[in-house]
Amino acid sequence: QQSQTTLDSFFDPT
Amino acid sequence: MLEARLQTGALLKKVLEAIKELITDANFDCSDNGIALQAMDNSHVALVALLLRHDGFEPYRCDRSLALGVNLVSLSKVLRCAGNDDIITLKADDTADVLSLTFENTDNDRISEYELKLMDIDSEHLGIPDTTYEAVVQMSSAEFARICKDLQVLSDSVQIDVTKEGVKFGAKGELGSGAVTLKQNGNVDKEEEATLIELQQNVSLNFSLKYLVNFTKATPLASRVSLSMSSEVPLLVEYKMEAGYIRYYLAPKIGE
Repeated sequence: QQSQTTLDSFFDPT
Repeated sequence: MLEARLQTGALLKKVLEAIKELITDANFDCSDNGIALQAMDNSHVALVALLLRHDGFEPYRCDRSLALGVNLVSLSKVLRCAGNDDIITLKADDTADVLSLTFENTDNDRISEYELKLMDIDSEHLGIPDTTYEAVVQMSSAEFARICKDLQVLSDSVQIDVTKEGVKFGAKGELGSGAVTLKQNGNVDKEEEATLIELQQNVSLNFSLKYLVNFTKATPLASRVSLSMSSEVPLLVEYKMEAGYIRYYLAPKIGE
């Protein structure tokens, strides 16, 4: 089963 | 204050159609440069980044940067009151509590004026790192929309494999499996339909089809779409417009 990642770990708040 | 007049009002209607199901509320950040928007969907799986450059408007005036907090469903409802050929003018003063919209028909004998209440939206702005992608596929946007819709019959997710020969979209589900392969074909007569691949390295990634189908609501904005991919980083799906772009980022699915 694949799990959906989120964008939080890729993009940083500026 | 902001004053932005758009000759082809239909463009704004299409832009709203392309984002309103993914995000509900967002700030339109207005500056010298134009009107920009960046927002993630509620589940933080997808992000939309929109830019309508100042040169797409005539005239465009923005003395001071403004963030216009808009409920996108409400805005799209108001935009439905504009004819497809109408010229649309957006205005907001520095207090930015309402957005004024004026729709003029081409004969200039029907002018409608609407005001949309704005809201305070506390959204964090994300830094999107410059990425050199391992694979960039440029293809017909209509073809991409068709593939996503077709494969959704089979599965919730799609595996995208890019090699120098072509790009393969595959889906497996309870009722069976399916795949569509587009070969790299830069020599076709119709440039708009060509599939072009820039490749540093083969990639194989999995993505949710629900989101991709949602992104393809931008198809009326551009005849071409580009898919930029690297292992384990978000997919970038970009539709370029004459004066701007709409970019969608989608976090990959991982594991077996």
